[in-house]
Amino acid sequence: VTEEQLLGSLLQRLHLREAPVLDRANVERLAIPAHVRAQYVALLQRSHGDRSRGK
Amino acid sequence: RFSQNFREVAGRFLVSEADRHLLVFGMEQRLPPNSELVQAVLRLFQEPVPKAALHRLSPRSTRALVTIEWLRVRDDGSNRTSLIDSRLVSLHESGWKTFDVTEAVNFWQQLGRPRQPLLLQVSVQREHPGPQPSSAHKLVRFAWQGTPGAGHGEPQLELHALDLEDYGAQGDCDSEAPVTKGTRCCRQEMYIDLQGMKWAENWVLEPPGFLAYECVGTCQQPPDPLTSKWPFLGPRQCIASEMASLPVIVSIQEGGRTRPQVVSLPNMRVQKCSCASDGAPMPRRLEP
Repeated sequence: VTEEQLLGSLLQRLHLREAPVLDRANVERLAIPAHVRAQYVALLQRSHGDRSRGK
Repeated sequence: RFSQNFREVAGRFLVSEADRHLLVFGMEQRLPPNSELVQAVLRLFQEPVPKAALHRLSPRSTRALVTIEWLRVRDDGSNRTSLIDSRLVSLHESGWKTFDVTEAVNFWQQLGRPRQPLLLQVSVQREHPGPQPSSAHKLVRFAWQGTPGAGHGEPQLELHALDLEDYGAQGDCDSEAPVTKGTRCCRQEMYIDLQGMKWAENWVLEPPGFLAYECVGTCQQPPDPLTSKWPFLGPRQCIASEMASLPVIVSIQEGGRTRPQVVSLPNMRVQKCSCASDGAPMPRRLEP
């Protein structure tokens, strides 16, 4: 996986043309709510389980 | 039958309707564990058609279509077939006819029931379906249709497999040993530091980085006679055969507010490296 592939996949998923430039102050105030973190952890655990076919 | 490194299996003739035959091959221990099936060939011996019958043939019907299907018998007794191979055979010819049944053996492997035999249904049809009557295809006879147990010309299954001890990957690389030209295909740690990427700043909140892994090393190539038999196969390469997705948390700006969102990125982490040939058919998945 290259940096370009990673960025490309993220932009494709979010239907964006380029990476947004966000204000640090906004982000630093941002707390990740429990339900979002729970969703993230669940996906992380499931991704170790799901096996895509690869190339 | 004639070579040490080809495994052949003699089959048994089970039942026959006019132009449909069911073959049974015992498969137990035919394919060693940790081996990769590269090709399976079904060999049927076509008997010569009696000359008198040949003379009565109309010029339009000198060939017949032989079709091989894999027969799957479910636990509830129902069964279904999958088309595996078919080819035209000439009524004027006789001898061994070969069919590629690799996919049937792949399906049998996916069943995960080594003691269950491989069932192949052979049907012989007219070359040209259509309203005009023709029974020329009934003249196609295979050796097993003669006296049972005669022992000659029984259907045979050739299995060509590579031992993955020699031709496969070795799992994860030895982190102590440097990767050299002689290193066998393996999965090597590769960490992607998202915090070091300018575009991710203030945008990707989690993870700060992740182990993506990569496949390195080389694969041993099959011996020459094998490759000459499969000209369409490229060299065996070390590739990522199983991938996993990567969830990330990004900050999204909507209506003047910033909120976190989880996104899953497919095929971002290598789970397994394997040796595979470019051009090798990807086995169809068995439907549940």
